[in-house]
Amino acid sequence: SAQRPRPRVLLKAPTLAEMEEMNVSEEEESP
Amino acid sequence: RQVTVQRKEKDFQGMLEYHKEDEALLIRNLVTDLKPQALAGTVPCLPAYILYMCIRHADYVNDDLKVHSLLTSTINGIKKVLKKHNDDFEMTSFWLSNTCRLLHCLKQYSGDEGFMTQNTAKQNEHCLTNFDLTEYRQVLSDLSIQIYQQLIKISEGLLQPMIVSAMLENESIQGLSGVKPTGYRKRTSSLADGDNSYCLEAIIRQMNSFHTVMCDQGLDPEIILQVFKQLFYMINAVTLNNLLLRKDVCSWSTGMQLRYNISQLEEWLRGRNLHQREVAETMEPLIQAAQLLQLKKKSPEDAEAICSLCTALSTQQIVKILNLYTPLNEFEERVTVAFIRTIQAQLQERNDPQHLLLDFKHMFPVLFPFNPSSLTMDSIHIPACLNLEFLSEV
Repeated sequence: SAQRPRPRVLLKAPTLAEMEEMNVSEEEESP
Repeated sequence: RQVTVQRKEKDFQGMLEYHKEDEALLIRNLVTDLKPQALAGTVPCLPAYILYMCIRHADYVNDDLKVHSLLTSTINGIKKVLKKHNDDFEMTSFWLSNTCRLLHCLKQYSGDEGFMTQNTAKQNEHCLTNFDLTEYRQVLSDLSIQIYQQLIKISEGLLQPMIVSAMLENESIQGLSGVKPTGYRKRTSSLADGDNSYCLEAIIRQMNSFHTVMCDQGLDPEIILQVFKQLFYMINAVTLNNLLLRKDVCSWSTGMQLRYNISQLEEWLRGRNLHQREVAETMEPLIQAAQLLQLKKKSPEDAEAICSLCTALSTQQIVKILNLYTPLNEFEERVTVAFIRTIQAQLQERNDPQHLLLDFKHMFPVLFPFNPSSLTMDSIHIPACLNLEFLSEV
């Protein structure tokens, strides 16, 4: 079969709101 | 339309490689600075496929930081575009199509057998090998909901000012104006700033424009259907609410014009292959209100006919329309108090909602059913206008 094994390493993701917070703080830090 | 899908390159495995320092340029050229018109004639949702091919290469080389970084920058880039263009239907629809397509790709190529049933053997070779992106799929799904809500807000904002005049005030049936109730001045609907009257054709033109844009951009048909269900619900709610508050439009002639207008909208749905039960049903209260205005309102048999017909209207709404009903001329009688009492008695066992007006801002929950693509990654060509020469095909 051409099927591959299921990917194993779960990449943890922040929520959409957390991403926004991180993005805002990065923008604030930049001059 | 011309579709720019090239025959596959001999050694291209459907992955795109870039240097980490080019990520910002990739997001700028492919997301934040991209104009949807620049991609006319290319594969719909091309940015989503390109982003998936970049993610796939980062997965292939087992670089979790690169995957994290690209997905985070993509999501933030899309949010930035949406914020900047928060009243632009075309841009919002474009990013809804692409976000949903990227979400579908992350499912279709996840390696999860449940999402692979329609894949070709070649497509199965293009699955992710190292990482499970389930959590990012959730973020993209949440983002899709936000974009959908923005799209509805924009389209409702464009349609709403047209509704009352187009549905209730404009007279397109010839000779009907002669049988309007006497004693009422012609009103303009909501704003009193001059000529803001619209005919039904304006609503249909606007909906044609929405539909064409969404189809051209490759938005999933199920989502397009949900957009029109929402818009038809709003047309129904705004029209019915006005009818329930305005004596001058509660007449036989408005009922006739209204029924004609609704049939034109239904005809439009059929013409665009959107006449599904869930969309058509949203107009049912308004159809019944139009029929109620036209039915005889005198005998016990008339009362029975009204009660069995008006199942999508509450008792309160039926009674209100009967109370507001305005005879056409001196030959037509007002609806008697006794007749209204008969109706109330017949409907007393109904467990109706207590509110008279409809919540025209109500939003149906949206669903994004999985919609795999038949395209194979190695067949996708990147047009020069995207300025992505720094991406290497792998």
